[in-house]
Amino acid sequence: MNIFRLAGDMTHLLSILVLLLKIYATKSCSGISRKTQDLYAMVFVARYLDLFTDFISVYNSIMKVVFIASSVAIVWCMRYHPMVRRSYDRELDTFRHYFLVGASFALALILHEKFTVQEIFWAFSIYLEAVAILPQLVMLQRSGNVDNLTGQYVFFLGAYRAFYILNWIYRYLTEARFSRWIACISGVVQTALYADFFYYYFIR
Amino acid sequence: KHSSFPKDEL
Repeated sequence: MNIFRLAGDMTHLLSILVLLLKIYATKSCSGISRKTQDLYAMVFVARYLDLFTDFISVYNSIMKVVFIASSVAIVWCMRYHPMVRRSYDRELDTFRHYFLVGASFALALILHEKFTVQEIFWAFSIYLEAVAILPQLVMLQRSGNVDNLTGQYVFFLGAYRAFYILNWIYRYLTEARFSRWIACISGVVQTALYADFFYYYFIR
Repeated sequence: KHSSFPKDEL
């Protein structure tokens, strides 16, 4: 664990918790893409299938449970909370996100480290995470305005991506075995999409 | 020791 990864994990956690708490406190999810939230919940569930098979650290296990629980809670609120669901901007959230799921899964079937259920779902989660922000990006461009909640959420997510890239550079320089190009390329694509989002956010 | 990048990350 280096400082960049810890900072990345904490900003990632903050992005999700701030979103969940604000949605719950204000009873509104206006401006938030439910499709992006669906994708993130799928990302965490698919990636953390190793929760019961591979123990890495107490920190890792707790964070995995928190990420799954909080992302599922956001989706639950947006779908089923009687007041929150009324504030959902359905007509602006039009991205066909199931294409992303299908394409990511197809890519995972082709590009993976081993042909096992866990490895394929792990690769799927990496590819899907890289593009999961797209429905939110499209929604932002359609609505044309960034409110505080969306802005903070994307700011923390962008910070998480930036710290993780620094973490990878650090690990690349300090660890002997570092050759997982699947995650690296996907991570760079994901960060580039956030850079686009930031650009749009700042010119507003 | 787990140093298998990036499976030891979140």
